[in-house]
Amino acid sequence: MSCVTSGGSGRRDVSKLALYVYEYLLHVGAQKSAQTFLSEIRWEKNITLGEPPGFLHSWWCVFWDLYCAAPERRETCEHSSEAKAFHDY
Amino acid sequence: MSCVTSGGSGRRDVSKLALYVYEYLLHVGAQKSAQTFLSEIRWEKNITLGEPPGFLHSWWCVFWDLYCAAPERRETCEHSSEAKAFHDY
Amino acid sequence: LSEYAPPPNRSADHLVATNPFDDNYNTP
Repeated sequence: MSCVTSGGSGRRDVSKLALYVYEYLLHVGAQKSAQTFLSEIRWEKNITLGEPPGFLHSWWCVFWDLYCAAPERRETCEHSSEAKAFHDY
Repeated sequence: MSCVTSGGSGRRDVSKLALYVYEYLLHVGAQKSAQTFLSEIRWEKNITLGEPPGFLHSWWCVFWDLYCAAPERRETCEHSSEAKAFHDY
Repeated sequence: LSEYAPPPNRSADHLVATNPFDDNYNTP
């Protein structure tokens, strides 16, 4: 599924991703990388951070847990019982 | 749901996220930020990239579309009809 | 670095950013 639809929401969610990557870099402690990133993508808007670990990290964990709990993977990947229940349900 | 379990799979998906963020930074043209990120997290440079735009970008598009199509958000966020059908189904 | 940072990877590790939904993802 392509993200960058013709001027539609695609552009907005691509810049959302940049925003949450910036937040992720700061929350892991990669301050220099975060500042360099803003200047390389010429981001001018001021940014309000979410609570650590941030939106991207939090949703990635949910995704990865569900990915590992899938029936075809759960024997080899560690996952939470909640994620297993989600698939089984 | 916390990602950072003590040395369990949580560490691995935290590493996976860092790998895909590094790949994303390179694919969006933020080379300096990508290199700074690697040195700040003390990773060596032997990394092989996936095809542009990289997995994080592709995953984000699907995730964000589904996130916006959720019943409690769909009135205010643009989303695809497929994502709406996924929730309704 | 914060608690959310990944562990430093040993220089021996060669990391490949493959799509985890690719069929050959788990092959070593």
